[in-house]
Amino acid sequence: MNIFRLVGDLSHLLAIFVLLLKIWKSRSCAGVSGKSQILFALVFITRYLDLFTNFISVYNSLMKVIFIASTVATVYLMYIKFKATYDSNHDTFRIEFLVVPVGGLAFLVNHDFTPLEILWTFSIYLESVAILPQLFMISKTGEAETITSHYLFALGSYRALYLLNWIYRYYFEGYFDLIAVVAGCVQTILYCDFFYLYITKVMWGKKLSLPA
Amino acid sequence: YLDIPEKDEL
Repeated sequence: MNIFRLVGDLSHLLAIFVLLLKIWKSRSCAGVSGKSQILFALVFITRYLDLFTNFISVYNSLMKVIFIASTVATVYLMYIKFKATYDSNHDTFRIEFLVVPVGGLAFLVNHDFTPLEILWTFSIYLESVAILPQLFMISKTGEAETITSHYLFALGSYRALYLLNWIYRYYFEGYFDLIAVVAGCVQTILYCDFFYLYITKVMWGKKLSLPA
Repeated sequence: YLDIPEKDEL
């Protein structure tokens, strides 16, 4: 474990709980893409299938359980409890256009052609594009609540920190996973224009609004 | 099989 990965995991945890609390406190999921949350739930479920078979550490197992439980809880709040506030008119990204190609790529490009490894690879590829419905929804509504932009900033930062973690691990541990690194770069690049808007607007107390 | 990095990350 290194500081980049620890801060990255905590940033990820923060993002998930900022969103969960926003929905719970405001009893509304306006401006939040339920489709992205479904994709994130799928990412965690397919990635953590080894939860009971591959024990790494208490921290690792605990975080896996928390990530799965909190993301499933978010999907539950959005589609069941606060369904009336779900903005389906703006959450229109066709996620089958993400899941199908990502599924095909996981079959073609992976470390080992076994079910668990293909599902892990599917999860890594899917995570890199899972935020697209959310970014698409913001581009359609033209703006995002400040709390939602904090959520996105923490979520985008987590994988950027993981890139630093992989640089650290390459030099100090000789650890290198090309699939995770390439997908992590794609994932972080997708946030670049959001990061620009966040730093130039939200940090100065302005609301995040995309140029019309 | 040996060349797969261990899955010790989240």
